[in-house]
Amino acid sequence: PESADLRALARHLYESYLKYFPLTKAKARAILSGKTSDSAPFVIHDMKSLLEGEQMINSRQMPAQELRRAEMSVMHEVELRFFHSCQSRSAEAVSEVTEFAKSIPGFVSLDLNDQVTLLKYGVIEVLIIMIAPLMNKDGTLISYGQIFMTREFLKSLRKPFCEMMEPKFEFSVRFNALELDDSDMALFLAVIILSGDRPGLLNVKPIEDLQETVLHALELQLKTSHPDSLQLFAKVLQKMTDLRQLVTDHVQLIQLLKETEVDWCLHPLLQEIMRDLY
Amino acid sequence: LKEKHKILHRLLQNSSSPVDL
Repeated sequence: PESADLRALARHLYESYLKYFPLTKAKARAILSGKTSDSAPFVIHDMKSLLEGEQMINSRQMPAQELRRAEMSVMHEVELRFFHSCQSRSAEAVSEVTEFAKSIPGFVSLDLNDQVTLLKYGVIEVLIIMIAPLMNKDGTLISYGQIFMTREFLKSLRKPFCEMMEPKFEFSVRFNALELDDSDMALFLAVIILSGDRPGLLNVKPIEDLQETVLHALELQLKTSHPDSLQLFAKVLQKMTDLRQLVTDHVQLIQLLKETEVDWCLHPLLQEIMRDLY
Repeated sequence: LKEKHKILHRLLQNSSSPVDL
């Protein structure tokens, strides 16, 4: 009966994952390998193709005020415009992760301050994990899989923009080698969110209890669906250490951007998350 | 904490309706 409960939990989290996240690993891999009936993604590999593809790099629901803000601002440079679009999509993704978190059984019963803390500290880690399936060693899908941006192009941007994605590529190549599927990913994301060691948590015990249940579900699922992958559960959990370093480095780069780019403005939601993070 | 994280707080409190970000 206990394993039936764990399987039901895994199924529930997988359904939430499909409901809240627009681009699954299965779909992303199909696009990247060309095994989809949809048209191939538009490739951005230089400034010319970036300018051509720019209209496509909009968030799904580009709000009018967002457009106005972009028009009114004095962001002439293509890097800044591009990273402005990335920020809009990231803010949208934060709201998707929030909905996913709320669907984890027991999450909304936690102290509201602790819910805020878990999301504040967990959400960038979750986003880094979620971008991994969109990447291969040569580039990454963006804009819901409509665009493929090459790794070389991202590396060619001026400093510090060129330094933002390379660590994520290095991590993604290692993470993708574990070959998790979307249902494994759903459980792993829930484990990350339910980390009881985030700074400032008020009531750790119920969070750890929830995480332990999800960890059991993840362990059971990995054993059943990847029987030949030795120590996969341990290998997946080890990735959580890399994630913390990636987030620390990412926040430092954003800090650097704020200091060096006069026209840089950080999305208010991302500001909230990154302020006093580490 | 809630004061410093108003948007996050609002996302947590609202139902799944689209939130004006």
